[in-house]
Amino acid sequence: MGHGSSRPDSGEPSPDADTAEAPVPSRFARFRRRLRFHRSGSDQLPFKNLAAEDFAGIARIEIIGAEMKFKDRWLACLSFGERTYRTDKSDHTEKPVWRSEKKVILERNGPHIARISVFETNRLSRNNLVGYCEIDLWKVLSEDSEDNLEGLSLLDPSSSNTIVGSISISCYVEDPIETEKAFARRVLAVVDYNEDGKLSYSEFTELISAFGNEVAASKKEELFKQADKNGDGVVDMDELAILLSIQQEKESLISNCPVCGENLGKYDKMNDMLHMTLCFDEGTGNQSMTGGFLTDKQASYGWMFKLSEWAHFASYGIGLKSGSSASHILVFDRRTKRLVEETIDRRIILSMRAIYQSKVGLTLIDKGTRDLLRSISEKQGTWMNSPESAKDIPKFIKSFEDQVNMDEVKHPIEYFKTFNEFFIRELKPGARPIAYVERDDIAICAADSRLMAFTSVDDSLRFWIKGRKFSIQGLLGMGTYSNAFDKGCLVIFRLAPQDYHRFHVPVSGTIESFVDIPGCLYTVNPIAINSKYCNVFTENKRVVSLISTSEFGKVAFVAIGATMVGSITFLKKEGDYVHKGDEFGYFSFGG
Amino acid sequence: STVICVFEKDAIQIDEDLLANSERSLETLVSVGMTLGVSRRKQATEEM
Repeated sequence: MGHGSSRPDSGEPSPDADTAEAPVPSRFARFRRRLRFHRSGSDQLPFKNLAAEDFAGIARIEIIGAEMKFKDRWLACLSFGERTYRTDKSDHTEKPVWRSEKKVILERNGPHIARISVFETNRLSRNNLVGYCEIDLWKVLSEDSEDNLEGLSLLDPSSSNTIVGSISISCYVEDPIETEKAFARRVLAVVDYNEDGKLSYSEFTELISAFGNEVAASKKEELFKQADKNGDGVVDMDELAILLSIQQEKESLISNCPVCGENLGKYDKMNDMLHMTLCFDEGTGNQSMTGGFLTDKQASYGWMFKLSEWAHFASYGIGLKSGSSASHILVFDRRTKRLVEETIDRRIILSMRAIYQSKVGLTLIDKGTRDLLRSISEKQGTWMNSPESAKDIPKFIKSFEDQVNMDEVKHPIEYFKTFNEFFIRELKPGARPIAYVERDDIAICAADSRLMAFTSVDDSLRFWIKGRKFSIQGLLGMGTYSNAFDKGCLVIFRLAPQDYHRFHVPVSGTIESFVDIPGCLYTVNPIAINSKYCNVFTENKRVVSLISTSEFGKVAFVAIGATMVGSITFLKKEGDYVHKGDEFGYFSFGG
Repeated sequence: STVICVFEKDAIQIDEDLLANSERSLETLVSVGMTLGVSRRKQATEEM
């Protein structure tokens, strides 16, 4: 019973009753040191105050092995919610075997799609994503049994119709009662030195000490008697489970996690139990996947990543993008409820940091670079409208292979005679279902984009827009601005190059006006938005339209051009009545 | 390129998940047609 690996070395002395009041034994301290060393800021166990009704169970996912189409050394990543874990590298084979498992907490309204990505590894350069699959853990939960998913298709990241291999996974969701029982078993195993499945008084007192509970010896004796229901002088697993369950409700028995030392009792019994259940697994090596990653791309980096692990962890924090943290952009995928990393060329990141995050850079912009940006964008527009530019389309699709889904594009690649035609591609009817299409009181997202939403301008300034001159009046211009907008909500839809570049109407209503505001073509990348030196939204070229609605009053819709993509075209005109979800216009290459 | 929508005061209740991510300075990847929020005017009328 219990865990072999959690046992003390055979040479270690066994504590006895005389030492019951002594400090927590060193083996626990050793566990703590080990875990703290391995854990970085982003590798904290994923605890927040989880309400009992939100807890759906603990899912155990084991990645068994795969069958690929060529030989390599492979690794697999499991991404779930805001966490990613990776296996070790396999041998050089086309049938890698990992047998690595990880437990994750399932929340009723939380993420439920687990993504497994398989990478071929490279000794020096970044590892390459070869295939992926997604598993709906809710489905597994509803089937209520251990599910060995063998031969799951691994899909090509650039085309979901191409299969690049298969993978075998075992997936099992423990229900909360089972978790509670297993927890008592595990707790008991920590101090059950003679492995008889029962705790003597000395083992029991050591357990209480390990929980960080500094109750007096007399109280421990009382607890022991209380636990020992049948009076046989030992506490078995069932008796301990009852004690943990009842006592923890009345008065916290467990003050600290015996593995990581974390203070417990902040929330409730269930959250403490979940913490320790996962922590025990990490401490005992039962969980053979390495954690601490936010995205599968991050988890798949090669040895260079490991060399600079700490520097990278620092730069991977979610938040405003300034300084070295501007080297990566993390976004939260609303569909899968997973963090994903946005691809930006390193050279572009460095140049953007140089220009937008320093006074010197912005001073240069003031002295003529604005005209340069405009000139570059106009030239780019001319090129993108030329027939020769069409040959760049396949390269573009390849460079964003897992982000441009050609299956949903209305026309095949051959249809597009210029790159700009491809850039403003239409989608097949139904490719973007409109939520609650019959209800005008529900607004929808206006673009395929990375969205930020704030209930007030103050919040937007606190959390995102750092340009010192930003204001609603500055954004809308005198022609459209009214006081009612000043205290209103602000929603920012940022389009990345790979996105579908048509924007749609978020609300139903009548278009009152269009106002062109000339300006610069700074980048709209977070690096610039998060810079205090740059005022993208109030200085860039933009078109402000006003939609008059019955449900939302007046809504200002501002289309803002950016470097290279500075051309804004509207498909509706003043006086038109538009329904939410209607195509409203598009951005294209040009000045 | 970017689109910004500005709603009048008390006109919309933005979806909680979008606000929560934004308060962490974290952008949310969305698609055209996903819900953004509900009119507060209608809510207020119904409550009355």
